[in-house]
Amino acid sequence: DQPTAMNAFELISLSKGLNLENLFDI
Amino acid sequence: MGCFVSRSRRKFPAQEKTVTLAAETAFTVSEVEALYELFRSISSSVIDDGLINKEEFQLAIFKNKKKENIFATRIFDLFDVKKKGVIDFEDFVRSLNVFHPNVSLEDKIAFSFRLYDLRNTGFIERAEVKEMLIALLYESDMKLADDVIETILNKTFSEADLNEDGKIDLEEWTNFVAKNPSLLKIMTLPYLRDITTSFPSFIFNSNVDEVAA
Repeated sequence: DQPTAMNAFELISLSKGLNLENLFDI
Repeated sequence: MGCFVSRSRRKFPAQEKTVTLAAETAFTVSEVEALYELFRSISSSVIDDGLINKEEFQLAIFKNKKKENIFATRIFDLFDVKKKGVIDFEDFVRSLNVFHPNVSLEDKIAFSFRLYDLRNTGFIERAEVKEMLIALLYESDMKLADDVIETILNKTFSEADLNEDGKIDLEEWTNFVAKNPSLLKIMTLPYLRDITTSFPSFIFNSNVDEVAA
């Protein structure tokens, strides 16, 4: 999707800071 | 002496604590113990004190402790249940529990609402959403003109802010995510189902006589 086609929260949820899967990658 | 202290910090939590955490979350006793292996690894990455500080949390997420990020900071603040500036093991388990696939949608919605309610006002305000959008654009090197950002905000709030008071309350958020279920994707970590296979060494450190299934 183009960024402009997404709602604000869809865009925000793309942040790596919200991706907790990385916590398990140790 | 130093060795003794260091070794004692590596001990599993007391059996009663592990059993209580398992009883009050979606995790089994074995899974709580496996989570301790993960906790121990993160909490010793900068200072080996049995607590996760913000630097260690950011390091675990980004593999780079210098990178400041408002979303990781927000999650850290929510995980820091006792507001001590650090995450202890109990905070860690109870907070990760919300991300377990078996936890109710209601709990996930409530947590995600708090996540975006940056200033803890009980509402997700337009200014907060704009701040998060700008942070996301900065983080991802994506460029959008301010009028485009305003258009995205207008569209989002026209859909989410049903009473048109310029902010989103929990009920409006619940309706909004029902129409946009992909927004809750970040709230479920399938990994948590397999935590014992990811950290099998918990078996050797277990304090619990009979590892519960």
